[in-house]
Amino acid sequence: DTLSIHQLAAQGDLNQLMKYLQQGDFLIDLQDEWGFTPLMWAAAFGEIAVVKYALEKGADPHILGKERESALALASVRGYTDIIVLLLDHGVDVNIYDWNGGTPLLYAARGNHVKCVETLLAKGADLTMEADSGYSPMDLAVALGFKRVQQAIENHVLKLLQSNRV
Amino acid sequence: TQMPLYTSPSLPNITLGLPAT
Repeated sequence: DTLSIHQLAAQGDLNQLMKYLQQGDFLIDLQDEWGFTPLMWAAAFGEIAVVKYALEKGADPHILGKERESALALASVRGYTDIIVLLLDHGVDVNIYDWNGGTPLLYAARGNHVKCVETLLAKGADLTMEADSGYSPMDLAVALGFKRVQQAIENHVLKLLQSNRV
Repeated sequence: TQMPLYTSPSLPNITLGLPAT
């Protein structure tokens, strides 16, 4: 009974979360001390049922944490592709960046999440955006030896080149 | 029984441990 709405979201406890929200739907966008909403906690821990429910309840997927953390970036760190698709379908910016100069694509590449990289690229992620340290998604893939991520980026570039041919 | 509390999510330093560009 004492768990916060953020903990309930992270733990995927949909029943308790629904009970909590009986106090008022506005609580769905309640921010914790880091500025994180229940949706952000659920996205970070891969709790897709909670993400779906929160979005149905009108949770705002655009809210950023105190260091510009986004639900999309948090899902990308761990490679939760299905959550990424849901968030993008709700209109979040695929190229949102944070204090680190981090974009969802950079986090997905850093984590070797190939499917996630492919999805973000297909949804228009900018592969030229670099982290503050100057690393692009391709630089990361090469530096870390993530061949499949490298290949996914190369395939995307080839597609772009082909579609630009007159 | 109550599940343990989850620690706050965070975004990692992307280039930690990588050589400078």
